[in-house]
Amino acid sequence: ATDKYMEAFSLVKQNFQVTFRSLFTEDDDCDLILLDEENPLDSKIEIIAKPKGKRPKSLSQLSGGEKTLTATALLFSLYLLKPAPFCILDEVDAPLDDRNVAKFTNLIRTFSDNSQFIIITHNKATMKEVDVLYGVYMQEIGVSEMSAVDFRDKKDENIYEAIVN
Amino acid sequence: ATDKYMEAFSLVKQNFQVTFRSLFTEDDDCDLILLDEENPLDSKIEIIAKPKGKRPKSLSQLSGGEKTLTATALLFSLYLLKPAPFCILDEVDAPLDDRNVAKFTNLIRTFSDNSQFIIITHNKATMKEVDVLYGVYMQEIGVSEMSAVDFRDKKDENIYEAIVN
Amino acid sequence: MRLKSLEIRGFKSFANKTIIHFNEPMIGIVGPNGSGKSNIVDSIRWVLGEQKSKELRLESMGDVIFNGTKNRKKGGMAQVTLSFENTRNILPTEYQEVAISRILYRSGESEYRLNDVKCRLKDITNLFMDSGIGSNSYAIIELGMVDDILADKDNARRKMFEQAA
Amino acid sequence: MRLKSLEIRGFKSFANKTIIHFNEPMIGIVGPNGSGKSNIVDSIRWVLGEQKSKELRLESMGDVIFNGTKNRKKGGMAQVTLSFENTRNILPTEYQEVAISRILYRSGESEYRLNDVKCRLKDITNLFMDSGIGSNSYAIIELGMVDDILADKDNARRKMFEQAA
Ligand SMILES: Nc1ncnc2c1ncn2[C@@H]1O[C@H](COP(=O)(O)OP(=O)(O)OP(=O)(O)O)[C@@H](O)[C@H]1O
Ligand SMILES: Nc1ncnc2c1ncn2[C@@H]1O[C@H](COP(=O)(O)OP(=O)(O)OP(=O)(O)O)[C@@H](O)[C@H]1O
Ligand SMILES: [Mg+2]
Ligand SMILES: [Mg+2]
Repeated sequence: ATDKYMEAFSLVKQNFQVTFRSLFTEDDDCDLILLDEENPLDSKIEIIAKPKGKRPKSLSQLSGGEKTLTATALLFSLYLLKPAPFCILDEVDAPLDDRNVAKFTNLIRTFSDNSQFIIITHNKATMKEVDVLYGVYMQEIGVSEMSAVDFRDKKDENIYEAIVN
Repeated sequence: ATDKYMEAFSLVKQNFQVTFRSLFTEDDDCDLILLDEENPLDSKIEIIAKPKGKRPKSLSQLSGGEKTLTATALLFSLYLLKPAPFCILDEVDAPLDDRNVAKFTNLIRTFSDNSQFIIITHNKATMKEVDVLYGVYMQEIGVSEMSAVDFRDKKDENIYEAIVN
Repeated sequence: MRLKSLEIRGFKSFANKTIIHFNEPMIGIVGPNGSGKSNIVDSIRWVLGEQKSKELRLESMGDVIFNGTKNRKKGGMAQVTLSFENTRNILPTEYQEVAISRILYRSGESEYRLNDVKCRLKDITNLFMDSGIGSNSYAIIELGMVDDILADKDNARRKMFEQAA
Repeated sequence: MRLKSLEIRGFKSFANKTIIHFNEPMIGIVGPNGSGKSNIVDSIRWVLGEQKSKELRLESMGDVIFNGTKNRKKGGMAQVTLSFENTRNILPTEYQEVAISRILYRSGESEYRLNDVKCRLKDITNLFMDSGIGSNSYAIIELGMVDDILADKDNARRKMFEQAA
């Protein structure tokens, strides 16, 4: 069991270094460390993230968006170990600026050969990147309904207004 | 001390009912309840929020954005007790849809006669509502700088790109 | 294995029968706060066997049934059906298409079905054992999980590694 | 009482001297993830006397000093000055303009100043006692506080009521 865990840990670590660099830049460093190497199955796991030549002493010194990107890179690294047929992301892009939203959706695009991604979002930049948009709304108070939005022929402002108003 | 607390509590409750209705609608209900009325100073406080004719059994049944609006209404209600000369909001609008962002900024506009509001945001709808925008960026790696953005004469996309690229 | 469709009826705010088809790699779901987007995520967790009402934002499991509004009385049951195309024969079954359903009646009676034939939850979890899907796999990523990874709350990181390994 | 300006030098990522002027009711601060926006909020908390390094996202108070990058060595001190116009004579002082400064040297020596005259933190907190500002007043609202109100973590609601009352 320990060997299986150590093997998975080392694969996730490799994935993490690749994924982190695609969300940050190729010059950025990160690492995953087992704090208690004698007892890997019970050990706490430390995350080291050093974006853009900065020298943060710990994760807590990173900004809100940098932390989200780092945690997302780790979650994707776990996912890559055994890609599930589908993956749901619920408003994970909320703390990201537009440039990081683009990196985020581009990364998902590379994974989408193997899995379907369902992305819930309020972010217009994300809405532009997906293949189809489903709008959820309540025509009657308290009752949800959905309809597909084909936006290839609408202007951006109109998609959202079409759904939310 | 108990009287002072009870008086403040009842004022905050009134503020909450008004503020909640300006963030939701005039037909929505909310309440603040002291769970242990015998010992107000040690009592837990319960928040009741019933938006849009729904019947949620507790706060946890509300959506992400509805919870944020409810908590924000309560924070503003406490603020109204003794309005501080300035108020800083750090990305509080992240979980809100565009219509709720507009309600949020309109409410702040009404308070801004008495206090200055500094609003940190990634949200373009919020950026359109403020009186001036300051852009923060790192020209040199790891070193922050700021400059005012006068966007009255720029197109929307250009403001953000001017700052973030 | 690809998702084919999701049918929700009587589950939380989806009082009416609602169907989503999944034909694209990247699917966006948008809509105002409180419209029902996260409820869709809950319905997928639920149909895959989630037992913890807390994970579904409920006080008790019965709360998944549409609980009525001032204009419509509460529902008598909740039903969710998730259909997959068994491409690449990831699922060890002779069917080309697999539909799993979960039904809960207000009486408390509940039922699972595999291609419309009653079965036990165990039959469904056995079916999905090696495919990376289950109600607690990494197929679902929300901001709450990002926070748990960052804070390492209750050894969240180690638990996620164990599940993935 | 109105804010006049904020000057940050050597504080966190603001290695260079940076000045923001506050002339409008609603001021927006925008910029990419990690550019330094929340650091501005930290600098205002700090100059108003915040003693808890955790509230400033630090492991120890010395971490407020610019800690260098691969291209620039670390700073020797951090200094923040916040200036107010004493309109409506809310502050019990004969000055029309009040500037409070806080300085921390890498040696650990620290200093507070009121209109450029050395003073104790106590002098500053006494000055602001009734104006609703202090490092723990409701002048600052971030998403973290919204979460604390919703979860009522460690009786957060009761504590906020006590402070406001
Ligand atoms: N059993 C139920 N019956 C009817 N309505 C319900 C039930 N359970 C939850 N709801 C309602 O569903 C709504 C929440 O929907 P949901 O969390 O899916 O919103 P959302 O679209 O994700 O919004 P946000 O953008 O704010 O995250 C709440 O307003 C809640 O009252
Ligand atoms: N003492 C310090 N010296 C140098 N840089 C520091 C110091 N403390 C923090 N930083 C850096 O400041 C950056 C964080 O800035 P901040 O939290 O203000 O970002 P932000 O603009 O709020 O971003 P976001 O939009 O993601 O919330 C981090 O990258 C961190 O490494
Ligand atoms: Mg939601
Ligand atoms: Mg920030």
